[in-house]
This record gives sequence, C-alpha cells and structure tokens, in this order.
Amino acid sequence: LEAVSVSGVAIDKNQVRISVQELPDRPGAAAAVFKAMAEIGVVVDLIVQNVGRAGKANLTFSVPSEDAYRAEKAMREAVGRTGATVGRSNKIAKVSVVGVGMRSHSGVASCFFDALAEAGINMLMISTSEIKISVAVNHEDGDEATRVAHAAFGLEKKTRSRKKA
Amino acid sequence: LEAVSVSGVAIDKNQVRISVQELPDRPGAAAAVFKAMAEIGVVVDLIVQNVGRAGKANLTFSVPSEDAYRAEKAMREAVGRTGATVGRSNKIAKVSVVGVGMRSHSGVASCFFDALAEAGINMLMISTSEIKISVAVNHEDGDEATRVAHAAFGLEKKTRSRKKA
Ligand SMILES: C[C@@H](O)[C@H](N)C(=O)O
Ligand SMILES: C[C@@H](O)[C@H](N)C(=O)O
Repeated sequence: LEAVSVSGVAIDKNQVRISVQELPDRPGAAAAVFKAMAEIGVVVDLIVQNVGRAGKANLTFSVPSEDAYRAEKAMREAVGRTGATVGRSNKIAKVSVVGVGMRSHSGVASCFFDALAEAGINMLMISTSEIKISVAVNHEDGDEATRVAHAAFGLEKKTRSRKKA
Repeated sequence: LEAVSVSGVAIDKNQVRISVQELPDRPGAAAAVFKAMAEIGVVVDLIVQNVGRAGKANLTFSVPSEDAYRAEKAMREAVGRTGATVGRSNKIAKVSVVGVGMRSHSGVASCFFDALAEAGINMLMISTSEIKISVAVNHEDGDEATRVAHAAFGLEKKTRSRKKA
C-alpha cells in the first residue's frame, strides 16, 4: 500500500441536501435541474448521481441552508412534468479528507470509512476527486466524523470549517 | 450569474465502472468494499454513492481497465455474505471540466450538461469537487463529450488525456 498522504480534514455544516428521485435517465434531464438552480442564483456545492436503473436515476445535490426553501421550490417546478419527485431536504455535514498525491483512493477510503464505521457513523453520500474524498453524514454526526478522521490519519486539529461568506 | 470560469477539459478513457447494488446502508459496508480494493492494491479513481432507500444503497467506483477482472472478483467475495450484488463492469469515459473559482457549480453544470444533452450524450454518473465537475459517460461517447465541452466553454483543444502510468 502506498503511504497514505492525507494533509487535512475539512467540514462544512451549512449544507442541505436535495434529492431528486426517478429522474428520466436521458440527455437533458440533469441539465434542467441545474439550469433551474442557475436561474435563481443558488450556489450548488456537492452534486452526486449514480448509475440509473430501469430508465430512471436519482440525483442529489447540496445548497447552503439559507437557500434550501427556494431551491426546493424551484426544483419542484423544474421537474414537475417529468414525473420525478423532489424529496424533503435534509441538513447534512460534508466531511472531506484532503491530500495531494492520493493516487489511490482505496487505501485512504478504507482507512477513512473504517474510522467512521468504528464510530457508528453512517455515510449518506460519497464523492471523490483526485485530491479529496468527501462524504455527507447526518448533520449531528459532523463533529464526531471530523474528530475520528483526524485520529485515523494522525492529524492534529487541522479542520478548515467552511462557513461560506 | 457569475462569469463561468472553466480553464480546461480532461478525459480519462481507461476506466471501468464497478457497481455494487443493494449494499446494506449501515456503518462499515462501504469500508469493506475499499478494504478489499486496498488489499489487492487496485487504484480506485471515482467513488460515487447517493442516498440510500429502504436500508440499501448503491455504490459505484472506477478502476483502471486492466484491473477490472481481479477487482470484480475481489468485490464478489467481499460483499458475498451481505446480500449485495456486483454488477457487470462497463468501460466508461470520465470527462471533467476544471476551473478555479467555480464557486457556483450550478452555472457551470447547467452549461456543461446542456452541451451534452444537445449532443444526445447520456450521463451515467456525476461527481463534483470545488474545482471540478466530472461525469461518466459510455466509453464510446468520450471523445464527442470532450469536444462539446470545449465548444461550450469556448476553449481551444486543452484536453489532458489521463493515460495513467
Ligand atoms: C439522469 C441524468 O443525469 C441523465 N442521464 C442526463 O444525462 O441528464
Ligand atoms: C452504503 C454505505 O456507505 C454505508 N452507509 C456505510 O456507511 O458504509
């Protein structure tokens, strides 16, 4: 295994997740969702969609808590005619482990997810990029998730709390 | 809308996606998946999991094409007893638009997804980070998706093809 090279843990506790279920899995469906968000000027942070089944896919994204109400309302209008449903939005905490040269996510993921599992914290969503693994957990698990992530990677408190301006 | 600030488009055509369906949505389930990958030294690139339903969640990740067979085999062993199923792995192309200061994904997402929709390209998976929006498309759509993304953001050919060493 490559030496795990995580340099810090970041937490964002100001996000609400909005899930759109049973979106038609055809070109243009997701574009309509984000056009609606762009039109009302809502900043979208996390976007996660997994492979669909039987022609339908679920798409979840997160917005700042203060925009949740108007984002949910705009979503219901945007997808109304497609048959998709917009779930109730829920506050989440997004906890990310960051590290340059995380060439292989499997070692870091295994260590991070194990630490959350030991603490009994369930992951709601997972999303990765070259230098980061982000997970959404229930809002009330955010601080504990950050603490166990620090311990798992031997980091002293390097949390960057993202209070968006 | 903020000025859309995309600086480049990257494509990785050497990835295969492996989907684990009906994974128990409880702490430890995802950790077992990546422990299995870490133990056989397979480099995992994209990891996507959306919110589960009825206590089950679907988790998809991508590995280099040359590791697909042994990764799929290790996955079947790792999740066998949990009742989850491992789908057939499929070659994908991961196309990412990259730009610093993409404070709001909604404007970039709307533009990128619209361009794919116009070209009739279906998105299989979506994953984001602060500076990037990545989508998985069918392998044969990779080049066209890259071309339309360049055109949508007014970029000359800046593709960084990621032939992993
Ligand atoms: C579900 C959604 O992503 C659809 N596949 C699209 O391309 O818009
Ligand atoms: C589905 C999987 O992510 C599970 N929720 C876990 O925490 O491991």
